[in-house]
Formats: sequence, structure tokens, C-alpha cells
Amino acid sequence: SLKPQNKWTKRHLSWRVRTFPKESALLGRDTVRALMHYALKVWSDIAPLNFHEVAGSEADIQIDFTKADHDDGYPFDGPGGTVAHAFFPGERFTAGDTHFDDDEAWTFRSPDTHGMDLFAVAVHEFGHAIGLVHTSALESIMRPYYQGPVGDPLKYDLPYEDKVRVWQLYGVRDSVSHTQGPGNPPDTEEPPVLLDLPDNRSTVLYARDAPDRCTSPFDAVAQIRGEAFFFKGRYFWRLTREKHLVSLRPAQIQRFWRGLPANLDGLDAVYERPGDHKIVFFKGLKYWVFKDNNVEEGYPRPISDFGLPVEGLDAAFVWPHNDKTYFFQGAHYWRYDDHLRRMDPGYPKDASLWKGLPPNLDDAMRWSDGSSYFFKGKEYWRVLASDMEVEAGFPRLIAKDWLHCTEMQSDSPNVEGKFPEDGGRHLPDHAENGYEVCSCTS
Amino acid sequence: APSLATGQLDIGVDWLSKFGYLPPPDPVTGQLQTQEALTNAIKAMQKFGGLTETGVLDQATLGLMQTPRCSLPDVSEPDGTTGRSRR
Repeated sequence: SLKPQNKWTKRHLSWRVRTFPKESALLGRDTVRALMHYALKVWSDIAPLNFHEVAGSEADIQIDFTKADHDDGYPFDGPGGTVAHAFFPGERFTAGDTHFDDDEAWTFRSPDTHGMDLFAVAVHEFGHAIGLVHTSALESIMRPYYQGPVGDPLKYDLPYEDKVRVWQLYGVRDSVSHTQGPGNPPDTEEPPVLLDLPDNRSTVLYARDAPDRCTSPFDAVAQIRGEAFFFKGRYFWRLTREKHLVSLRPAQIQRFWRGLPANLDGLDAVYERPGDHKIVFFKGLKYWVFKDNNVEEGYPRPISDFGLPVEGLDAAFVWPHNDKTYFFQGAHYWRYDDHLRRMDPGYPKDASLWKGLPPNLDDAMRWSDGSSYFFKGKEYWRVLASDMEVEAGFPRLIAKDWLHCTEMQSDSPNVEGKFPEDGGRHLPDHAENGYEVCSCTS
Repeated sequence: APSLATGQLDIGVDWLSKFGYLPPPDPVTGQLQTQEALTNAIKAMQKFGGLTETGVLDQATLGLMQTPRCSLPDVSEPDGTTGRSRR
């Protein structure tokens, strides 16, 4: 059979749907993008490859719906016949590009007779785009002939034969156990909502496990590009420079910061590095460096790069008054020079030198007022400018000063016990025909 | 072989050439494929497609040739040919 051309040396690949089916009444743009996302995810679930959608013409994998001769030496031929193709990995500009014949009746979740299942063909073509060739194995998705729909994209399980071939090319993704074989249940991460990607995104389902910003302590806090980010579990809240919440609903870390492991359940510390303004994320004994919201190649790396202790990290922030990076862990702190990329001599020192701060911080950050803020549990402390002593009047409540929570407000869905004056019972329901009545107290 | 319309044969040869089972006819000499090369190409395609290797363009083979499929070739260098550029 065809010998594999090449494989990708990089692990983070960008993709973009450049042109969409012209006549497909069934497949709107968002559905086509969602199908491409899931078709790529079939491969990234088991191989150490990460795909992220981008705008603009720089995508590694440009996806087009085109017809007849489109100048790449592989003319399409109207309905039937050849339906799609993709270019193998390599250095050429077209490497990874994938073309679908726009004369086909592309369908999704339709019976076999209604047309060509776009998800099934996309999985096949993206197999080529990462380096797999055609095979004669009857049950393989890489057979050259269209074999009909392969079922629900959210439940599709790659044939074991194809998993083995991609593992031979790239190795196993570290989140996949070697014992995984046919019939094992897929991982439990909640996939993005398919078909629920309408134009107004606000209808995306609110994940049940999202934390409550008014009652939760935070894993990590950072000032990034002048804005404040509060990280909790798999989510984060973002505040503008004027300390306005961008949204009451948290966003998923995974969807914004591309390249963090899929099974990441929380962070230890985050800071924006002085000089190159890259963002550094810490979790356990590893750290990742991000340029904007894409992880750099070669990460994660061990935190021993910084000369830090092996136990991990509580807090990291850059002190505005000397542009040095301070790391806290337990009752100690370190001072690191991010310009020279080395730890300053004489550290660690006792954290009690920072008078008034508690040990075992959750995190710390600089802020645009030139002060440094330290967070632990539901409270925060402020240290002015070049002081090393907490300002009078602290600690204060994070929820109240930063996250726009009033005493009585809570975002948690169950409000029992939230109204002590009525002993925890709901206030009488004044609504007719069952609609809730709500009032805005501020 | 059952009698094939010339058109069908042409379609078959084109198909085999397009997907790598037969070298394209040499544009300079106009040399066509030999019967033996054609038979071997058909057998290779039948084997790859999971059909019985008859070496002739029977109904099952023609049917598979009409099945929608990926544009990429199945074979990079048919037996006995060299120097075909890879994509």
C-alpha cells in the first residue's frame, strides 16, 4: 500500500474551515465546524496531537468544500466518485489541507440513503492529514471506499486497527491507558455540545460542575494583559482592567488556554512573565508556558527548571517595584529573575518576612494600582507598592470586592439556607402559573 | 473474460491508473498497458478491496469502482514502475 509520507513533528495543529458547503440545507456553518472538531477529536483523543480552531489563513489544516478541478491535481468529479481528499503531513504549504467535494449531498445523522455522512468522511480524511495511508482492512476507517455513516459523532469509537496504526506513528497519548481496546468506555470529559452551537452562544449548556464564584476559594489568580483571572477547578472568571466581570458565568480553562491537558482538574499558580509577557501555568511538579492562549512546544516541563522545591507551588507573582518573580510555597518564598532566568541567591526565605500574610497562600498577583494582592480561602490581603507588610483593614472578602457578590447573592442553584430570616424555607411563591418571581436588590 | 464494452474497459483502466494500480499510459510513446499488467492491476485492486482476485473486470469489481471513495491513490508505486512522484 501507499507508504506514509510523513508525520507531524509538532504536536499542536491549528485548523480552520475556510469554505463551507454551498447548498447544504441541513448543515449550517456551526454544525460543519462542530463536526470537524469532533472528527479531529477522534484522533487527538488517542494520539499526542492537539487540534485547535483558528481564524485566518495560517491554519495547518485548511478545510475547503470545493468542486471539479480546483488546481491541486485531484479534481473532483460531481456527485459520487471521488468525494474528498487530504494532503499528508510535511513542509509544503498544502500539508494537512483537506478538501470535500461540494457536489456531494453532505449529511449528518441521516440514514445512509440520504447522502454522504460528513463526519465519517472527515474522520477518514483527517487520518490522511496526520499521516495514515489507505488500508485494505475491512473494518478500518481508512479503507478508501465510503462505508456509510459511522453513527453519532459523540459516541464514535475508532476501530482498534486504526488506533494501533496511529500509535505506531505518534505513540500513545498519555491520557490513554495501554489497556484501552475495543469496547472500553470513552473518557468522561464532557464534550462540547454538538448541534447546540447556534449563532447566539449563550444557549451553550452551563456545566453542572461549575463552581460558585461567591462561595469558592480559588486555585490561582493572575493579572494577564492587565486583566484579572480567577481560576477554580476547570473554570475561570475574567475581570477587565476596571474590575468588571466579563461574564457571571465562568469559562472553561480548556477551551481558552489550548494545550493544557484534557484531564486537568485545577491549577496551583499562574503569572504573566515580565519581558516576553508569556503566561506560565503551574500544576503539581509541572509548568506550561503559553504565548497568548496557545501552549509553546516542549511543555510541560518540571518546575525544577526554576530551582523550586519538588513539592509544588502555592503562589507566583511579579512584584511591580522590582520586576522580580516571587514564588510562595508553605512558609517559604523564593525570588526569581525572569530576565536572567535564574533564582536569586539566598533563597528560600521565611514567608513571615511578609508581615501579616498567612502561610499556604492560594495565589498572589500584581494589580494596576501598583500594589500586590495575596489570596487565601475567601479572603485577600493587600501590600502597597514596595512595602512588605499588609495594609491595615485587611483581610477583606474576595467575593465582595472582586467578584460582585452581595451578602445575599449566590450563584449556586440551590438557595435553601441562603435566606436565614425565613429559617431556610423558600419565601412564598407569588408567581401565578408557576413562573418564578425574582427581584434585583442592587 | 465476459465481453466488456470498450467504454467500460477504458473507465476501468482510467480508474486503475488514477488510484495507483496501473502506471498512466506514457504520454510520449503512447504505449498502452499490456494485458498482463492490466490483469495484475485488477488483481491488486480486488485484493485491496476485499474482492475475489479474478483478474477481470467482473460485476463486483466494476461495482466497487463505482463506490464513492477518497481521491488519494491506494498504491504509491505499482509493481514494476519507478520514479513516480509521491504526493
